[in-house]
Amino acid sequence: IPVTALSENNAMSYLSQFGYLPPTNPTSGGFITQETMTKAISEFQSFAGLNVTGDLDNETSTLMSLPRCGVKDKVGASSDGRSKR
Amino acid sequence: YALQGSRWRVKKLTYKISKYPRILEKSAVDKDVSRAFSVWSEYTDLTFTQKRSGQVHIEIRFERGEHGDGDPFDGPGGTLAHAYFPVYGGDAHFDDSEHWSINSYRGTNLFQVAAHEFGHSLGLSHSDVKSALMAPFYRGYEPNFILDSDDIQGIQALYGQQTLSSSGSESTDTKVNSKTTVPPPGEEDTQLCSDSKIDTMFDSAEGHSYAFKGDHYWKLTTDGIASGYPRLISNSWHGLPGNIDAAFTYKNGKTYFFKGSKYWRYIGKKIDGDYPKDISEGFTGIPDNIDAATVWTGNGKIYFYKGTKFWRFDPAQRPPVKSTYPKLISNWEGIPNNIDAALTYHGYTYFFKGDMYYRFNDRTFSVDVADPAFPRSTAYWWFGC
Repeated sequence: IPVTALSENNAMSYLSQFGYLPPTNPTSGGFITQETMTKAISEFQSFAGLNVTGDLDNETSTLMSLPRCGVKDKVGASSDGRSKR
Repeated sequence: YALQGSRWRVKKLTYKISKYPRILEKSAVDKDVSRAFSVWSEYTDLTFTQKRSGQVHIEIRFERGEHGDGDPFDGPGGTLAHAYFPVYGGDAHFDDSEHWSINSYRGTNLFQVAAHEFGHSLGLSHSDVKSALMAPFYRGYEPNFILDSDDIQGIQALYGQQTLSSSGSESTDTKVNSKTTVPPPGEEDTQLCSDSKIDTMFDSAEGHSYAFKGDHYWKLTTDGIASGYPRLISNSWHGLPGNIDAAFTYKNGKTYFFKGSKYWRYIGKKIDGDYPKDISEGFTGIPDNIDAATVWTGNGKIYFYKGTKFWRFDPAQRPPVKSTYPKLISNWEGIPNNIDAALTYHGYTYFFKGDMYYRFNDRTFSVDVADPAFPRSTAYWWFGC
């Protein structure tokens, strides 16, 4: 299903950037299933030590808004990892 | 901790800051970056040397937005920096749009972020341990930063504490050696062997003996100096200055350091409260600028030495220093005045002065008669020269 809410868009972008979702495909508009989104959120919550709800709750959104390192948390699940130039 | 899967195959690594941040002085950045590397060299025998030009292992750049690697920075907040694992070159990039700061609660602390990124440069991925440096989220300025045990286990899983046999190649994605190896006997230390006069010597609660001299310290083994030393005092005991006058570890397991009119208290290498404090406040009756201090295991009392005199301090008594003190060091047969350091070790008290040391026998109250005679060479008998 389309992820339309702004916060979910941001979350999708975040989860994609840090290795929990496949990189967003600009030609397909970034559509993913809710199941995939829930699973990605759950994985992020688990890694970050939050309650694993699968929902984009306040705690999860807050953590996603914190300054952080740009290196992926998960390497290999959604990409080949960081390559140099 | 999590290992990415690659590591450096050489232990002497070089780095270069190719592009400095706009808002900080270069010399301050150099210092903080060096300190950030020391976080990792503290627990391995890796060394990091800054170069100004030419080829280096790790290139550091402060950049804004898109900067040529296809991973643009996003302005203030959000992503602060990123770095490449060894197999991809080890370079570290910092978002120059951030308000980088040094030793300040304002802005984003450069030292902490740099230390984190260099963890990636060395092969560590993000940890799911919240207290770890390698956790991905910036947690604010920590004035008394200490590397988490999770990070230490991670870096030592990659590099151990032993010299790795170099194959000549600089990076590899081969499997890492997950065993932490025992450090080999240290090589002769040029600094201590050429001038073995020290500032202070003490035993930690964990039973390690340390020698302090200037801004550096050495860990002693039964054979001499442990490998990977000297290290910077300030990198291990955060907040502690160099040129310490005296130190001892009391029976409560806490280590006390003295310099000038001040003293500091640590548990291991973690400062134990709001220090420094005045010696006159915590050790009433003891003068400033002491030469040395020891705890006599026989009675738990603390002995302070300065010039020609010594004071006995008993924390359980009021006043802690009796009116009969100070007394003359010359009362203790064979011990010189103006000592540099003193240490209680294996039931004896050792006094250090210049390049020599004396072993004092608490039962005979005199310097031991032995062959070879005391004083003996500190360099030879203590530092393995």
